[in-house]
Amino acid sequence: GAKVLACPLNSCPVAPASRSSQEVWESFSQCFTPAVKEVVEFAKSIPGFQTLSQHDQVMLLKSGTFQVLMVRFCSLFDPKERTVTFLNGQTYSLASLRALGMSSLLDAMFDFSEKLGSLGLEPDEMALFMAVVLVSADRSGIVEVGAVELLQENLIKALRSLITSRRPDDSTLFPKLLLRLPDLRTLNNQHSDKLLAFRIDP
Amino acid sequence: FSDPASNLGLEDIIRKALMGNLEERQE
Repeated sequence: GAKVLACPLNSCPVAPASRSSQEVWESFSQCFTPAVKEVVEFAKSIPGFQTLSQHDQVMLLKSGTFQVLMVRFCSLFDPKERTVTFLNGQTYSLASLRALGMSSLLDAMFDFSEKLGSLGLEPDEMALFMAVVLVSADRSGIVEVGAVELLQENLIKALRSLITSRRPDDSTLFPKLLLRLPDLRTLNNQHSDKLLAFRIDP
Repeated sequence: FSDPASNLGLEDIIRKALMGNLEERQE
């Protein structure tokens, strides 16, 4: 009867059955809120982001926050050991997380983390990639599409320039990185479904 | 549940976190 919200940001992934679903959700919300605020601060630091309309800033963050967090925290997933280290410091094996009901989403997260980790990005490259991720988020609801597209183009150019100047002999890295964008969209959808399922039927 | 970010409370957190910045732009 335990209530499970096995997200790496959750300090209490397995809650006793005696706690109400609302209590479990509110406790989890307190865990992910600081991370969401950090993504908003990160967005504000992206050159050009604050020139977008207020509405479009919110729309991009709504669809891109989880994707940025997935990139930021992909180092919590250890594909060699097949473990995930939660922000509460506890490390969980793949098998124990599967037992907690994180099967297909977990596999997709491991797969993504392994692919991204294998590219060996430097911290500044990773930050620029996260900016591209955020501005490449779902366009539904965006009003000033041209302004978002222009910002995206500039960020992609900056990322390509940074990567190709550092690794002039590796022409495959940049396209490999862009291929991770659709992976993140798929993960975002799976993740939303999982959380909404908890909200509907914990 | 067509808007997961709203239903999960994400939109509210984002709007509040952006608020200071947004108020500055409105002025």
